[in-house]
Amino acid sequence: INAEDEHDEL
Amino acid sequence: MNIFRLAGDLSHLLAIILLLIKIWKTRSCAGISGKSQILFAVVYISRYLDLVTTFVSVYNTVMKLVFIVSSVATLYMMYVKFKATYDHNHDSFRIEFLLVPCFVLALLIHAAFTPLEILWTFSIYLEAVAILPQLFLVSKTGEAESITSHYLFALGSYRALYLLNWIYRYYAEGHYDLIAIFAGAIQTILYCDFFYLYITKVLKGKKLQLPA
Repeated sequence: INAEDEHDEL
Repeated sequence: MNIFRLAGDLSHLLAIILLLIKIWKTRSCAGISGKSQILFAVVYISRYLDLVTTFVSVYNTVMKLVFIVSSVATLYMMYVKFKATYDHNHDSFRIEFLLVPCFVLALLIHAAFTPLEILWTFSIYLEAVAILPQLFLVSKTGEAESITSHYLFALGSYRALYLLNWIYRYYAEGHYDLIAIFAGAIQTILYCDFFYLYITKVLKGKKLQLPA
């Protein structure tokens, strides 16, 4: 997943 | 998820709980910067708007809700319930000097020019400097209650642990986000002076006294 598309961190 | 990120999130949660305990138990918000708490509320609300658009995991959703609710609860306790104990005079940092530059920077440097991404980037930049009014308040009063220093230590440790998480994710998953890494590094550096005082004084049972 491209990090920018979905921020999976808090 | 990795151990560094989990430890970071738990340290962050601990910090928020310590702050709520301090204000609730002492029924006072003396020594706490309301300005920083306003900035943290802005950080969480602007960062977690994706709560309504994307579902990452139950853990992710629950933690986001906890952070938003607890920051609003802290503001309520500081500006309404225990308003009389709020230290207006010393908590004088002009937060517009942080809000505006962070927003402008987010408009200039971001991963994508979409409302959610700009707000997410703004919240990342803002979080890096959100502790400044609190550190400014501690430097003006020259001291901090021990529970306040534990709060600050846990809060500073959370992003330091995230730095380790980003190193791990770079080598383990090839994942990295330079915006978060640079802001997180600045955020952690801002605590260094406090970390030194905490380790050399508070851990030895002394009160946190800043050199006058």
